[in-house]
Amino acid sequence: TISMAVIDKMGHIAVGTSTNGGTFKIPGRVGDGPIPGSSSYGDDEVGACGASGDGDIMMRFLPCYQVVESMRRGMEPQDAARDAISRIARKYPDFVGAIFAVNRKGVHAGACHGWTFQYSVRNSSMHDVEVITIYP
Amino acid sequence: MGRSSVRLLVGLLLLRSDWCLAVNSGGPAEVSGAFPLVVSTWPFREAVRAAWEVVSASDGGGSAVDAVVAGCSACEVLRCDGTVGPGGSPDENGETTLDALIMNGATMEIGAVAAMRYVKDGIKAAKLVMDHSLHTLLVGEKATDFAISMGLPGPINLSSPESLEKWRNWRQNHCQPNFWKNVAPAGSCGPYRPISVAQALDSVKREVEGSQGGACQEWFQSDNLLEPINSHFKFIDRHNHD
Repeated sequence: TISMAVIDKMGHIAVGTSTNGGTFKIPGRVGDGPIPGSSSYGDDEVGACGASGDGDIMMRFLPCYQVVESMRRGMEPQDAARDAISRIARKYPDFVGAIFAVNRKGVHAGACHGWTFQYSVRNSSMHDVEVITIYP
Repeated sequence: MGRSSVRLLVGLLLLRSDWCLAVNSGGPAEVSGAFPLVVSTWPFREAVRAAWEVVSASDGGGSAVDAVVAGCSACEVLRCDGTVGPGGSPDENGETTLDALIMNGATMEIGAVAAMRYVKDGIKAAKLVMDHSLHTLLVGEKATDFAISMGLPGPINLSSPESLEKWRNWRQNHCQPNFWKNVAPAGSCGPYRPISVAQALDSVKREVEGSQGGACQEWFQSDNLLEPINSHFKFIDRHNHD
C-alpha cells in the first residue's frame, strides 16, 4: 500500500491511498485503503496522516482520523501517531501496522507496531527524497 | 523600518531557528523547510519524486490533489513492493483487485473505489468518483463500469505471471495460509463450511494428529484454544499488507 500526503505551495492538503490489498484474501474483501480516516485522512486546518498494515484491524479504529483529530486538539504529530497506534495495540497486541502524521506546519513523525516501518519525505529544503526508519 | 524593528525581526528569526533545532533533536519528528511537502508510506522514492515534480513546478506548482494522483499513479505503474497496482496480491481465485482513495483536505471531498476489477488505474478512478459524482465510495464491477465510462482504459486482466505463479504455489500448499476462521476443512482448500469453535478444534486436532502423530499436544495445551481456529495462520509483512 502507498498512502501519501501532500501540502502544496498554497498550504492546501490532499491525501491518497492505493493498494491491491492482502494476498490470498477472500474474494470480495476490502481493506482499509478506501475507508476514509483509516489509511489516510487530511484537513487543511490541521494536517494529514497515512497508514499501512493489517487493514482488517486498522479499519476498526480509523487511526488516521484519530491522528488528525488528536492534532486538532493540540497533540504533536509524534504523540498523535503513537497514541493512535497504541489504541489499536491495546486491543490487538499482535497487530501489525504503522502510521505517519504531519501537521499543517510540516512537522512529521511516525509510529509503528509489530514491524519496522519506513516513510519517505521530500520538502524544499531537501535535495532528494529522504527515508525515515521507525522502530516499534 | 526602524533599527529596533530590525533587531526584533532578527531576534524572532533566531528564535524560530532554535525551535527547529530543538524539535529535530527530539526524535523522529522533523521540521520541514518551506512548503511544498510530500510524505509517503514506505521507501517509495519514485512515487514521492513524481508527486514532488507536480507540486514544486516552477510555474506556481500543481495542486496537492494532482500531486497525490501523480505519486500514487507512479507506484501503480511501478507496482511498488507488489502491494500497489495491477499484478500483485492475488485473492483466493488468483485475481487482483484494486482499492484507492483520494481526499481533498480543503473541501473534505473524498472519492474512493474498492475491490475494483479490470481497471489498472486505482487512484485515477478514485479521483473520477470525487470529481464526477456526489458519492464517496464505489465498489466491485460497478466501480469498474464507472471508471471505464469516465474514460479510463479497461477492461483488462490485472493478473501478472508473478501473481499467478504465487497463487499456484499457494494452491499447491493446500491454500495455506488463509483468512478463514472457524471453518472446515481447516488445513486444505475450500469450499468451506462454518462450524462451531468446539467442532473446529476437533477438526484441526484430527487433521494435525493425522499428519504429525501426537505433535499437536503442546499446541492444544496452550492459549491457542482461546483463539478462533485458523486465525493463527494470519500473515502480514512488508510484501503482504494494506
